[in-house]
Amino acid sequence: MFEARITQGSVLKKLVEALKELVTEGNFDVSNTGLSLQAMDSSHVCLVSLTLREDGFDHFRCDRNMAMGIHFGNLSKILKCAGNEDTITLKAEDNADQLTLMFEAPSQDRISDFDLKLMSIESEHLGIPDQDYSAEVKLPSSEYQRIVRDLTSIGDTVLISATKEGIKFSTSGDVGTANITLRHNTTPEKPEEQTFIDLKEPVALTFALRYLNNFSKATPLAPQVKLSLTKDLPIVVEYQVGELGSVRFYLAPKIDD
Amino acid sequence: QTKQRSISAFFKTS
Repeated sequence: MFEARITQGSVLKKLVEALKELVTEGNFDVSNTGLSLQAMDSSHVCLVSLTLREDGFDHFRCDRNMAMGIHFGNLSKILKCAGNEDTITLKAEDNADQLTLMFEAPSQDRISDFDLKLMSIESEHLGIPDQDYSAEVKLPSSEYQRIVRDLTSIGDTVLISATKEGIKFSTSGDVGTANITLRHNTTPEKPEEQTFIDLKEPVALTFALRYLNNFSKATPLAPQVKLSLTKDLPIVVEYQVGELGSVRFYLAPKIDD
Repeated sequence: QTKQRSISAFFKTS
């Protein structure tokens, strides 16, 4: 059987809210190392990779590897019924066709359980190599959210260029043009308000703003976000989910025809 | 003109 308990149930609520518009369905792959998900959006332009480690849960048991096919809209409906302070336990028998979600209020005086029907989903698993990137930028997730939101109101695509001057986001549209530059800045006392730019070589890539904007729905999960860029390769937008794991979004660059 | 490739073109199927 599979059983995973997390005291901070709001993390699961935030995760599903971050993913549900991008990916309608996907497999939760569970094993004794944890829970993972790899899913593409419907247009196959971006990929979401979620990894939650076994030791990040308050309790985790998985006797046999399973792929649980989840409809994220339906999972979201159920998780909306959990309180923000609730402990959430996920449970499934081996080869089950349903996932049980149990919500416990902190005071222990309210316990509810919901069964989510599982789906059978054929999905190809993509091998994502570990690699070095030309530029890695860590910035406040709220700053990333603001930049992509602001630029989305001006244009459809953004040119992201990383140089020793900083990281520049440029777009243009019917209204005109916009450029936002962030510089390496470790002045703020709080580490989560700092901007770190690790540049190996200058790089410039163009991306669809619609997707970058959608990734920012993960903002409530982490105070910082990491952007990784290499020429001709997908951008990686990564949110660390505390000690539990991470969610990474990969978006293919736009290339000249 | 720019075009958009599928994300799966960048990673190997395993």
